[in-house]
Amino acid sequence: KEKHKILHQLLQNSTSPVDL
Amino acid sequence: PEAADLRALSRHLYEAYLKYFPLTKAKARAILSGKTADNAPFVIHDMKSLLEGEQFINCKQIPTPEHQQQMSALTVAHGGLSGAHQGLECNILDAVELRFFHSCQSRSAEAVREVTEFAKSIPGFIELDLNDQVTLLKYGVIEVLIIMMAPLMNKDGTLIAYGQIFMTREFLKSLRKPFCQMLEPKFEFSVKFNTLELDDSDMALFLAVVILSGDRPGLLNVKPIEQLQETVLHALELQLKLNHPDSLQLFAKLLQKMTDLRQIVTDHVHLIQLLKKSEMEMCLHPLLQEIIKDLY
Repeated sequence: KEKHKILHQLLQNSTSPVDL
Repeated sequence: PEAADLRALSRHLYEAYLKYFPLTKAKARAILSGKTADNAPFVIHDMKSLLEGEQFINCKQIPTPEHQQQMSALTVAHGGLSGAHQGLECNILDAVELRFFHSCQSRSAEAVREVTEFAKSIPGFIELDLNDQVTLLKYGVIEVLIIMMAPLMNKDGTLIAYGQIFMTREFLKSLRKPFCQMLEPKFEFSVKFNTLELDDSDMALFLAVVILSGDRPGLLNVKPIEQLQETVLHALELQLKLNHPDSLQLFAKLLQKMTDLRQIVTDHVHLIQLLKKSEMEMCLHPLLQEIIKDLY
């Protein structure tokens, strides 16, 4: 899951500038 | 009733496509053929016009407020790259390719977000195992982005920056290696792909078929993916029969493109890996790194 953290976030609508 | 369900699926995917992808094929072809009421795109054909056009490439003008909000999220993260780059005393003409490459990365990261939203709109997609959703996107997204470049391209160049700029193929070929090798295979693919004359509603279904590929490495539960793809394939076949009644074997020709795409993506990933080694000052966007790492 850690390897694809941003993809997971995009899929779960939890992307923010801080996350990225 | 079955055909009615397939038509409803086609309409649904077309609506999602229009919602998430700001530059449609219809709009891109209007710009390329000079039929838009707006101004003609700014043409980049040499280093001088590239430097002049850079303010456009930075994608400051965004089509919708929703895109603007999401885009700033992606560019904030990427801003550090240009900042770090400014401190380097590079030859300006050497640096310009890297700056352009960074801009392409920012736009690609935003495009990955658009494709993700589109994937989530495919009925049944978000019910799949979350790890499989990630795998489908990881392997499918570059193929989707290459398909979506086709409407923006003709044999002479490509629209970029949401259709505000036209960059000539000759200029791209004149860049130093390996930058000059990056888009040429996409032009070759696009010119052939465009002869199929798909419209945006056909494209929506084809993109969904590509995303729902059950043979991606590492999938945990292939069966539900194949079932979803089969339904979308039926919808695509029906759509093409109705929308292109005179185009023989269009469905088969389109499916063959999926084989070509895999090779283009493999070559593309190798070029990026080459760039990472040769261009010490080049950084990859974290989202694109995630996708490319251990891909092929």
